[in-house]
Amino acid sequence: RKAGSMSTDNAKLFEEFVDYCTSLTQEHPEVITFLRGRLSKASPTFLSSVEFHNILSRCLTRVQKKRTKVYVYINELCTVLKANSSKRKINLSP
Amino acid sequence: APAEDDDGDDDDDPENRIAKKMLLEEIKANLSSD
Repeated sequence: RKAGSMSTDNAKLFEEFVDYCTSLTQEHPEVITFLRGRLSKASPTFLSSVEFHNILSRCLTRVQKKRTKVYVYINELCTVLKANSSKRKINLSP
Repeated sequence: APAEDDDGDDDDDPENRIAKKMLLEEIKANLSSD
């Protein structure tokens, strides 16, 4: 369980979210692997940010309240992590 | 008898079903691009 450059608090929240979702996505464990992959490619600055902390808290609270939307929240996190990827493509300007 | 009656409620949520489909398609696309 490597958290990379993530702050301890965010790493803890992420693991909590993953632990919770793992039991709900047993039919597709590749989804969690994919989410972890997205995390490993995200920018260290973003991973330690308050913004990421807020998104994680929100997703965790929501999934605990509404387990039937587990893929919605995983998808949301994946999208956010992708948008903050450290390997983000630079816009080509003419 | 199908044992999915209890576990299948995540598929009852249309938003969840769409998100799941999107995720699985993205995973598949990522695998094939590697």
